[in-house]
Amino acid sequence: MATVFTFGIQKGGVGKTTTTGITAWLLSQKYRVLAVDFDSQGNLTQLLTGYDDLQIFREKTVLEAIKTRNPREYIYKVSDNLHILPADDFLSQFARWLYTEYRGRQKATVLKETLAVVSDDYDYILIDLPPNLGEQTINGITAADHNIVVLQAEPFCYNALGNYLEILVATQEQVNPAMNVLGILTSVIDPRTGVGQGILARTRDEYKDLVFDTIIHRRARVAEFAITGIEQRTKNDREALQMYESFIEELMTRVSEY
Amino acid sequence: MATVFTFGIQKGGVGKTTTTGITAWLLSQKYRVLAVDFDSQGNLTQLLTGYDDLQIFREKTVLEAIKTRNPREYIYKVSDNLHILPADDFLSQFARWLYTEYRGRQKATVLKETLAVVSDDYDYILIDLPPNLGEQTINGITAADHNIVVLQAEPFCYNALGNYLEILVATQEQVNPAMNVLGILTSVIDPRTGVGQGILARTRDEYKDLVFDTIIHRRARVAEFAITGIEQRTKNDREALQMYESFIEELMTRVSEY
Ligand SMILES: Nc1ncnc2c1ncn2[C@@H]1O[C@H](COP(=O)(O)OP(=O)(O)OP(=O)(O)O)[C@@H](O)[C@H]1O
Ligand SMILES: Nc1ncnc2c1ncn2[C@@H]1O[C@H](COP(=O)(O)OP(=O)(O)OP(=O)(O)O)[C@@H](O)[C@H]1O
Ligand SMILES: [Mg+2]
Ligand SMILES: [Mg+2]
Repeated sequence: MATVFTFGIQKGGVGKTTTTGITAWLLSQKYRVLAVDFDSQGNLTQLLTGYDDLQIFREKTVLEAIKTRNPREYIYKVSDNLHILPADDFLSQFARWLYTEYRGRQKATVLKETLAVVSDDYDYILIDLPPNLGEQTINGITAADHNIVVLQAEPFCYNALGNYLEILVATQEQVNPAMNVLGILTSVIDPRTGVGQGILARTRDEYKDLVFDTIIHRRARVAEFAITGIEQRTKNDREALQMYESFIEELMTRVSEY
Repeated sequence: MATVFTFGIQKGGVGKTTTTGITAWLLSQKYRVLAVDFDSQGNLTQLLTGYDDLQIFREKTVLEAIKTRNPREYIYKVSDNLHILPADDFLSQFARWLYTEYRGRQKATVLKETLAVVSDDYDYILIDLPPNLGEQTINGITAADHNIVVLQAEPFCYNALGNYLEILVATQEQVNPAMNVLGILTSVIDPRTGVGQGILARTRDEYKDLVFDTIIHRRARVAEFAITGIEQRTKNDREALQMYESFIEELMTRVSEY
């Protein structure tokens, strides 16, 4: 039975995909991991498979896996231990399909039921969420055991935090009592400015133990992974990945407390 | 008759709201400007009004303006020459309202028809778009005379560019032949890395005159505007705003060529 994580917040461009991708990649060194790209931008698919053009995944994505309830058919092997359910821009049809074609009663659990089919094949399943509060996000957090909130220490993202936590708690109460909010992972764009430090301090004051100790800093090498693929060969690679390794250590400790 | 601009791309966190807000603020020094927040995050509303908590705008947003076709009722005056149609998270109901309640024939032109009611009151109308290709984005670009594509020089955003331009061209052909793609405004996170420079060069090669000469650079003062409000008092303020002033000069030149 795999443990399922989501990485989300409705604010755009704060590191959801990058954190999901690197975490999946690092975990796959010891465990069997399925990454799920649940954003129609397909960035997690690009990051992990190296394909910029997603034409090769046309009609072989997470959307088909959900429609047929047969995810095995659409899983792409990145390596022995790292598989992905890819996405392309057709995933933007998900909400319309849910409202106009899906015949089941519970709209919020279609992803959860789809992933259950392959859950025994993996140790961890990591879901990347889109920058909105639509049906993909609701389905993603409903499918999760543990939800990780990705917070960039900047005003617009901080303003989004309250709403996102409310949605998580509402989903826990109404649809999936077994899920939880595992923690808030903070990142800082520019540590020299007061804006970032101020928001980090406010977040720790307000949410205390919910905030991971690890802070993700901006490193040029991380942004380059989107072009070169994730690597761990040079000292620069290892330094960039170090932040995410200490995040994973904390992640495992938090999970073990449940 | 106001000239209508949109600022968009489906990639999140690339500067759409910041560019819309600062451009609206600067234009309002000489012209009558209406800013339209068409993203349920409400970031443009926060940036221009200074309210972090959007409760004060509950049921007084662009969504009500569209439903009643009476935008004047919901316009908030930031200053004499700068007004805003605000948004809050209820705007995420827009797509569902369009599919389940709206009785008109053309779903893509509801915003355009709503803004037409007040078009004579303004010289410029600037619309901030959300990070997706949903109904808000389609309605926004259909309401526009000129669409500005906001491109951050990083791989995921560059990968989104082709799709976004296709959507703009398809909307021009099918719904609004009078609109155009005015240009691609590029921004660079970290000028020292090769990633940004490489993407800037590729974009210029591929899209030539479509790319604005002005490049938006990261400046800490700009990120702080989300907390302090946009100001032009200190040397630091003026330097931060300078990038956007040269963008506006180019904008006006391009518009005059139509
Ligand atoms: N630690 C980091 N150091 C440097 N750059 C980073 C880091 N994390 C993310 N980035 C870069 O920041 C940008 C935004 O990250 P990413 O696309 O992962 O965010 P996102 O929240 O998934 O965006 P969206 O809301 O569009 O899905 C990307 O260009 C990415 O390469
Ligand atoms: N020129 C700049 N210099 C420094 N920071 C900037 C600049 N432009 C934007 N930012 C910051 O980058 C972050 C993302 O910008 P913004 O929220 O405007 O992007 P967006 O494309 O509207 O995001 P979304 O896709 O979530 O709507 C914000 O924290 C903003 O303050
Ligand atoms: Mg993403
Ligand atoms: Mg925005």
